[in-house]
Amino acid sequence: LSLQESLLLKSLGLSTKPNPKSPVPVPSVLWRIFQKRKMLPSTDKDLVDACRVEEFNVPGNIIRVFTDQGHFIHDGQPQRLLCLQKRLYFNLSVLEEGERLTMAQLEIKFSHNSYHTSSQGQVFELRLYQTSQMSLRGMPSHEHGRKLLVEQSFAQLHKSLLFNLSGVAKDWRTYSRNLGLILEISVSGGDGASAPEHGGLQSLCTSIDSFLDTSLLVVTLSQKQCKASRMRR
Amino acid sequence: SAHSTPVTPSNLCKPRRLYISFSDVGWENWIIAPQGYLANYCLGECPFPLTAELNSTNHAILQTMVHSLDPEGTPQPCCVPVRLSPISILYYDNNDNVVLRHYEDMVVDECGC
Repeated sequence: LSLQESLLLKSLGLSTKPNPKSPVPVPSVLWRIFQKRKMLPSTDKDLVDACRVEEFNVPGNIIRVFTDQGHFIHDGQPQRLLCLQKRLYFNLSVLEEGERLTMAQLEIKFSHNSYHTSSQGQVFELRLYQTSQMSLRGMPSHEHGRKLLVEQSFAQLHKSLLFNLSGVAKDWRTYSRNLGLILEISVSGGDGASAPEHGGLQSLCTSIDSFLDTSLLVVTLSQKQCKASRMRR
Repeated sequence: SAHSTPVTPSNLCKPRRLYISFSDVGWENWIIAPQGYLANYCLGECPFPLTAELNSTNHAILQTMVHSLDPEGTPQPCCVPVRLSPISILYYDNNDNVVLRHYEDMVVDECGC
């Protein structure tokens, strides 16, 4: 890099020039925020606080969307009523030390919000665990080593489900122990209902097949870039 | 690329057009948007007497007066940005994550003495 280029990058808060290898599509949430600010009349632009994300009403000047680097878990024995079990992992190591994390939102996307006739009215249960221990085989050690974060049921597949994981993400950064999450979606067992036959379970899980992917939106505040300009102002 | 086409041929202190093209610096493969933006810069005289539209500070008024009396001893006040606005940049980081980052004070909207 030329001296000028490295100084310019540094002034933009970047230590190196990024070199993307397989660029992903721009998440619509970021594109919308970017377009909204770009379309502001120039007379209003200096009124916008560049150190606050008004869309989420939190301090911050950097918004990242992390793609999930986890994998599906198939640990052999069919589990009762389980349609999907997946490890989720978001690599937050790119956050710079001087960045304060102010929000983290998990999005679980389904490819459509129509309703599969075969599971009309079917209720599903979603559980999200924070992994705190990793068993030797890299598989989640079942009951211990994970903490239940979210447990909710849902009866209709929306395009996406959103969960506030700010506390968990701050934990990951504070204790530098990011072992990811475990997502489980199962058919709601109801009271003591017995597990349907394997084929039955398969058909009930069909609509979960529209599961598309998960991503984590993280907002951080660069103390260096935001505090300095505030003091000057 | 700095190409300034002053709208009115005036040498008074005011914003001058400066367009920053990210592809000029070879950043087009990691910056998603914008492709560039109008950063502008301030240039021009702050002569005595300072008129209201020159956005001057009280001290600048004093300094122009002293300059008019002793041009060799005291320079004219500087022409500097007095109103700036932020820009947002969408880019890929080294892990192929998409980042939206807001930067304060990146566009000169107004200049003053």
